[in-house]
Amino acid sequence: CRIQRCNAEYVASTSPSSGLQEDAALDVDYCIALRAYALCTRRQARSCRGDLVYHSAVFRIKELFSQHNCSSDGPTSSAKVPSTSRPAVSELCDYENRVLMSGSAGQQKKYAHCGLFGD
Amino acid sequence: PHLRTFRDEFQTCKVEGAWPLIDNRFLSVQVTNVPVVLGSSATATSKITVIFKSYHGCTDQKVYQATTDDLPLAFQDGTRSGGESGSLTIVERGGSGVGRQVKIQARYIGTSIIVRRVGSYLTFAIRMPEDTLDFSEDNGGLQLCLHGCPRNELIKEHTLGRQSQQPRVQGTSTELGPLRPPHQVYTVERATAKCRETLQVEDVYFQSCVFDLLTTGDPEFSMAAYGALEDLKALPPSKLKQNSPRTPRLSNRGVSHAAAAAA
Repeated sequence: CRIQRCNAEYVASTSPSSGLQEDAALDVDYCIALRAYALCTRRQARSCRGDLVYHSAVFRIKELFSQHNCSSDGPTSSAKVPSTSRPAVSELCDYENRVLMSGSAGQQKKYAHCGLFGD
Repeated sequence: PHLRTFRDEFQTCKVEGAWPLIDNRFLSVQVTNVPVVLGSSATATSKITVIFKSYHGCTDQKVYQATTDDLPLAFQDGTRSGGESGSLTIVERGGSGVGRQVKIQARYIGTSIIVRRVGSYLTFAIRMPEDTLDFSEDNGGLQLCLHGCPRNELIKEHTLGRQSQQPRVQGTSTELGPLRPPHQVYTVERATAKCRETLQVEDVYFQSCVFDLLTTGDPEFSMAAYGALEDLKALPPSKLKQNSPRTPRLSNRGVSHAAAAAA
């Protein structure tokens, strides 16, 4: 169970030094960070089934979505998004751009293929 | 149909009726497969439905549906794109490709889809970033692209061998899919020659081609295998794992033996 890692990433992405504040209601960047946190916890669902910290995080995330009026669908980012250079919608709606913005440009993104054909 | 999963596993399945290929928070893909010949459990795809789920600020929910009779160049609402920045678009693929092809580009999730109509059936290919897939997702395990086909839906060599005792009769009922003229009977040698003509490299796609010709006698299926290989090249996984000739990494290893038995 790696819920602590999710917590740490979320704290890092919402810390004052990242340019984000939890009380910045309706902040697009904050919602991105929150969605990333939610995604990270979802991925731990199986391994953290019996972990209290995990269940607390799930509960808290639900509350935060509601408090900040964040939609659960939308872009996520696993890294800091500086609010001073907020990206345009067209950039946020481009996966490749988001990868570049999240600072993992040097790290090649992996793609998977699925195909169905014939009889 | 033949399935190449996100994990690069290769399977041949029955999966008759409607089955989910993908179902996550970004999109759902469902296919409908119908039997192609009497006396065989082999099926082919007659309908594909893709639901692009609403993605805040980028696109509203859009539904794309293709059938054997209709491969539209638009979503069900008549539009060809979603979102202001063109983050979801449909284009027709041209060139020297096999059959009619439609490519759907979902830039906001880094995903591309190719749907083809080859002969009387459809083929499907998708490329998605691995970080948008959740392999640990536990929703009944029914996502063929993620987890492959359930065991009891796999077509295995022993099953084929037993079925091969019965002569294959071409389906003529609409219940079995589109009406098709009777096809020729292929021997292993003729099927192999035909597939070699189309595919050249003897990999899993080649073996699928031989299997399909022996099962149906329909030469269009060799073009479906060729199209699927072209789609793999157009939408490659990061680490392209092409199998070396005659040493396939098949889940249903030994398709060629099964095909020979069927003949």
